[in-house]
Amino acid sequence: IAQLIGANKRYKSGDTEITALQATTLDFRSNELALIIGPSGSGKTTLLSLLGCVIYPTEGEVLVGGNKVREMSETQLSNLRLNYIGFVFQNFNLVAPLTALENVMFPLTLQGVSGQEAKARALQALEGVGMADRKNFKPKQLSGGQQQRVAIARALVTKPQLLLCDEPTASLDAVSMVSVLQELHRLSKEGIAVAIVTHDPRLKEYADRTIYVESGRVTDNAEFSIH
Amino acid sequence: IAQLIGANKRYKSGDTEITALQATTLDFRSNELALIIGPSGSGKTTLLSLLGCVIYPTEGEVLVGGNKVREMSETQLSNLRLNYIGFVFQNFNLVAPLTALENVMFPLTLQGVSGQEAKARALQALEGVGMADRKNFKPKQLSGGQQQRVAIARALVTKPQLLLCDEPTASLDAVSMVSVLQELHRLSKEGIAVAIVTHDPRLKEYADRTIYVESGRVTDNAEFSIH
Ligand SMILES: Nc1ncnc2c1ncn2[C@@H]1O[C@H](COP(=O)(O)OP(=O)(O)OP(=O)(O)O)[C@@H](O)[C@H]1O
Ligand SMILES: Nc1ncnc2c1ncn2[C@@H]1O[C@H](COP(=O)(O)OP(=O)(O)OP(=O)(O)O)[C@@H](O)[C@H]1O
Ligand SMILES: [Mg+2]
Ligand SMILES: [Mg+2]
Repeated sequence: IAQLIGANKRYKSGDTEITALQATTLDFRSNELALIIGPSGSGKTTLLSLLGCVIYPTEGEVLVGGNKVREMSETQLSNLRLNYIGFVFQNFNLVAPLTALENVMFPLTLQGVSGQEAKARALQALEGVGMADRKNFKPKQLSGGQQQRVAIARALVTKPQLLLCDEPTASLDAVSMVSVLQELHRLSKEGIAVAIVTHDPRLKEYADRTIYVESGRVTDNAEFSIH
Repeated sequence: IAQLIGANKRYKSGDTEITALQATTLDFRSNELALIIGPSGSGKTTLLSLLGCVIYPTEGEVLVGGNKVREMSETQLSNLRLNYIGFVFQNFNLVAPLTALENVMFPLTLQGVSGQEAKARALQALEGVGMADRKNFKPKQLSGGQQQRVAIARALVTKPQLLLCDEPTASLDAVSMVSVLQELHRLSKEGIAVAIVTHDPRLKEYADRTIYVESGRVTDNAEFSIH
C-alpha cells in the first residue's frame, strides 16, 4: 500500500541543518495495524507526513498505491490524498468556522458525493466516535478530546486504503480510547493499512507490528516497550 | 490560593443550553499537586479555565489569591494572570511568528523584566525542559512534544503561585514526561499550588490529591483509578 525507499528529510533553519529523518526503507501493508513509537522530536510525525504526501523527501522515494509520488502531477497527488489516504493530524486541523458535521462532510463534498449522502455518511461516522450529539458545534465549542474524535471521524468517512493517525488518543480517556482503537483494529482486519504514532502504552495490545524511531533512525518490528 | 464557591458554567448554542460545569465548591492549596481526571467532554478544561480566569462563571464565585474575580477590574485581572497564574493550554497556544526563546521571554517582557534578564531566565526555563538546543526554532518547526515543552517552560518562567496544566504530557514520551513531572512536583513542594488535567495513568504517583469530573459534576479526593 505505501513504501519508503531510501527516503530522508532534512530542514535548513538559518545556518543549521536538521536531519528529521535519516534514509529509511519501509513498507506498510494492508490488513496490518502498525504502531510508530519513540521519544519526542525523534521523527515520527515526519515519517507519517512523508507517507501521507503532506511533505516530500529530501532524497529517496515514496510510493503510495504503487506510484512514485515524485512523478505525480499536483492533480494526481490531491486525488491520492482525498481518495486513498486518511490523516488524523497531531493538532486535529479542524476548520474553525465549520460545525463538526460540516467538517466531516467536507472531504465527501470534495469527492463529489451528493449533499444528502454526504450528510448521512458524516452522521454515521460521528456516531461511530460518540459525537453525534455535538454535530452542530464548532471546534471552539468542543473539548480537546471531542475535537480529536471529530478529526478521526473525518479521516474515516472517505473509506481510505491507508489510514495515518498521529497520536489519535492523546486527549482521550480510557473509554473513548478503547472504542476508537476497536474501530481502527476492525478496519485494519477488513483490509486497510493503519499506521499510528503514539506514546500511549495502552495501544500495544492492538498492534500487529511496532516501528521504533529515535533521532531520525527507524528500527522495524522493534521489541521496544512503551512504558 | 484559589477557590470556586458554587461556581458553574453554562453555554447557549442555538436553542440548546449546555451545562459544562455544575455548581462546584472547591479549594486549591499551596504545597499541593492535584490531578483532575474524567472522561472526554466532562468539564475538566472548563474547571481549569475558571480557576485561571480565562472564562467567567455563569453563577457563583471564583477567588484567586483571596480576591473575588467578579469584583476585579480588567487591569487587576490581567496583572493577576501575568504575575500569579501560569497556564499550559491543551493546544499549547504558542505565538507562531516567535521563536521558542521569544515565546518564553514574552511574559517576562510584559512584566517589565529587562531584555538581558528575560533572555537568561527564558533560556534557563528551556534548559529545564530539554529544549535549549531548539531555542531559535518557530512553533511550525517543532514537533508536537517539543511545542508542549516550550509551553510548559513559558508557564513556569514567571514563577507563578498557581500553576494550571491541561494535559501537559499528552504529546510526551516516558522520559520527557518523567522530567516534566519531577519539575512540577518539586515546584509544588516549594510552595506553589499545581493543578493538572490528565488522562495519563502514569501521573498518579506524583499526585497529593485526585479530583474526578463527570458530566460537569466534581467529586473531590476521588478513589477513581485512571486506567
Ligand atoms: N464554547 C462552548 N460552547 C458550547 N459548549 C461548550 C463550549 N466549550 C465547551 N463546551 C462543552 O462543555 C463540555 C465540557 O468541555 P471541556 O472542554 O471542559 O471538557 P474536557 O473534560 O476538558 O474534555 P477533554 O478531555 O476532551 O479535553 C463539553 O461537552 C463541550 O462540548
Ligand atoms: N519545519 C521544520 N524545520 C526545522 N526542523 C523541523 C521542522 N519540522 C520538524 N523539525 C525537526 O524534526 C525533528 C522531528 O520532528 P517530528 O515532528 O517528526 O517529531 P516527533 O517524533 O513527531 O515528536 P513528538 O513526539 O514530539 O510529536 C524535530 O527535532 C523537529 O525539531
Ligand atoms: Mg509528532
Ligand atoms: Mg480538555
